[in-house]
Amino acid sequence: MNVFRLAGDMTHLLSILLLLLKIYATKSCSGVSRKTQELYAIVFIFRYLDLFTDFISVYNTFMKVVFIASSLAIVWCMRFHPVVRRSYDRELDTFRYFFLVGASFALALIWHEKFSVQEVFWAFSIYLEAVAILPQLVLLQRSGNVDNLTGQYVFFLGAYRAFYILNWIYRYLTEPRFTRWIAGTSGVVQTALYADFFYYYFISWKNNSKLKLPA
Amino acid sequence: PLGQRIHDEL
Repeated sequence: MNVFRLAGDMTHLLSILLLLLKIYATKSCSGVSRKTQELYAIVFIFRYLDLFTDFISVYNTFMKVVFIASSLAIVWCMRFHPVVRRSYDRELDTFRYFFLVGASFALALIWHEKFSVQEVFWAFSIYLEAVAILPQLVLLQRSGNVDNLTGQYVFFLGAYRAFYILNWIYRYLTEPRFTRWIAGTSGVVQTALYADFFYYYFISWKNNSKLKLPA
Repeated sequence: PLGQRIHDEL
């Protein structure tokens, strides 16, 4: 565990918990793509199938459980919470996300580290995470709504990506034979898509600020 | 398990 990896995990955790708390406190999920959140829940469930087979550390197990539980809690709130669900932008969140799931699974069948159920699902979760932000990007472009997607969520999610890339560079330089072809390539794609998301978020945020000029 | 790489990152 190096400092970049720890910072990456902490900012990732903060981004998810902040979104959950924000939704719960304001009782609104306006501007949040449920499809993106469902994809993240699928990502964690399929990546952490090794919870039951491999023990790495208490930290590792604890973080996996928290990630699965918090992402499921966000999805639960958006689907079933009697107040929160009413603010969901259903008609704007129309991205065909089954296409992403299918494409990621197909790629995982072709490119994986070992042909086993666990390893194919692990690769699938890595590819799906890389593109999971797309429904949120589309929703943001359509609604221009940045009320609920707080600056902090966007900031911490971006910091998580940046720290993980620094972590891989650090491990590549310090550990003999360290390579992460699948995670590394997907990580770069994910960061590029995130940069696009950030760009639109910033434009949207700027435009909203302009609209708030006193009449 | 021997021979299998464990995914130590989250």
